[in-house]
Amino acid sequence: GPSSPSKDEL
Amino acid sequence: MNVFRLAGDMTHLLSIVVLLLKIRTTKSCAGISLKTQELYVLVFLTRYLDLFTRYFSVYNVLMKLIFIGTSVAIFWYMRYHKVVKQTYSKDLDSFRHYHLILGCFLMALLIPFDFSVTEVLWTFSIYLEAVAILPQLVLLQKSRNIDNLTGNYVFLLGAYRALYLLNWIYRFFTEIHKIRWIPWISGLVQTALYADFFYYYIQSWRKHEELKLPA
Repeated sequence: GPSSPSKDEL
Repeated sequence: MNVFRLAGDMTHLLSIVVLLLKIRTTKSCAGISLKTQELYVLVFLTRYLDLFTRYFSVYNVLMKLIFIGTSVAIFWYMRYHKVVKQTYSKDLDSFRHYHLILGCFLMALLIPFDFSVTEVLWTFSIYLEAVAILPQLVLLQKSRNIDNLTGNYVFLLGAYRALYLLNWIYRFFTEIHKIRWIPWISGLVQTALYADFFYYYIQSWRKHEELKLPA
């Protein structure tokens, strides 16, 4: 599925 | 990366450095909730599962390792260090944090971002972080006097998520243009839980008085 939002955040 | 997110990450890092400094220099964890530290270890371990599978940047990997490492180190100091563990106010740290873990896990099963293991655990970590400070706030209310470093630690920890709220607003208008209900509402709840602490912290700072939370 889509990767969770703002995965590039800590 | 925007200035709000960078400021948020640096504030979060600073809060952990302040706490580690307090424990290492005073060899005491009086006034610190071990339960909140345990919850944060859980937050980082369930949120950074993609640490070795998804690469974003050196910064991202480094910060995740630092957050996991420092939170485990703080847990170890409070739980096992022969001198520090004697100073843990176990009787005051009475919040039933296992209820928080169970509640957030059930919530993540009911309202996950996506029905996969990593996404349910990521959602769990977002919900859990929103309430992770509760044992610490309860402990502060029971503590007679709150030392400066402990006050600064909690203030910085609350301020970082407030900066993340600004980061989400900025990203909404500049790049994502989508509503991110789960982190946004959780972040709002998390920041709101600090509201009265922020009020008394700023009051004590302005009046140069010792920080005291009403029981």
